[in-house]
Amino acid sequence: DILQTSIAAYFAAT
Amino acid sequence: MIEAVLPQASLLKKIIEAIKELVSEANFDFSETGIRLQAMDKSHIALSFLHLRNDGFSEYRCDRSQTLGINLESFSKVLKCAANDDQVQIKATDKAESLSISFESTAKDRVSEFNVKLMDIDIDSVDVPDMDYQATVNMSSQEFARIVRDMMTIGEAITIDATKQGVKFSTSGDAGEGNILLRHRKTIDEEDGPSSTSVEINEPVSHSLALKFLANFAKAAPLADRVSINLIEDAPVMFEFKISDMGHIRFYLAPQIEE
Repeated sequence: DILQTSIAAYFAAT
Repeated sequence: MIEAVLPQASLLKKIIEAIKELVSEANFDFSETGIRLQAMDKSHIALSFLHLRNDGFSEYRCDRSQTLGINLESFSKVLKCAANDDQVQIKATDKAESLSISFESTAKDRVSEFNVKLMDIDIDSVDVPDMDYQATVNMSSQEFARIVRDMMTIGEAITIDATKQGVKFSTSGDAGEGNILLRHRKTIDEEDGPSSTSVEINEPVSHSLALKFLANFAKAAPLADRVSINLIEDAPVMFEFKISDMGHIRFYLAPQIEE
């Protein structure tokens, strides 16, 4: 299976 | 008060066309230095960034920083009412409820004015640090669009492998598999032509990405002759299209992970 992660997981929220 | 003038409406049309499939509504942040936009797609997998510097406009005025929430489909519809070489002016007063967009023909004998309603958009923004990418591929944006189109006939995901030799795009699906290799050229000059590809590399890197997002990014190809693909292990891939001398559009896409 291929998992697509959320972009938000990589960058800190401002 | 915000006022910005571009000599040709075609540029603004191309910018909005490049992002409207990914982002249906977005906050445009106007400041003294220019315009910025940051928006995620609905699924929160891709992040779009737009930066237009004030000096790229023929006139630019922003008395105080202001955020304007705009529906991009509406913006796009209004821009379709402009001829490509019309001058375009966008204007908003403080606390405005709508954005005023006007077009003036090159002969200055036809002026049209539209208003697009502004909206409050509550979205999370993120901080994207500058990164040391392991590999940067610089290639023709038309070639990028073509590869994405070709790969989509076979599969749903694309693997981008960057090595010293070049960059390889590959895909597979029920019907079969395919790959396209672009060999690295040391210098990109007139002789090599605009279609040549360069790969600056510290370490080989490979990423699998969903093709449907790349198809959306490729809509920015009319804005720039070249695209750079910036790769780093375990982090989003960054695609950058430079907008003549005034800024850029960047797309960040989270990689797919095999379970």
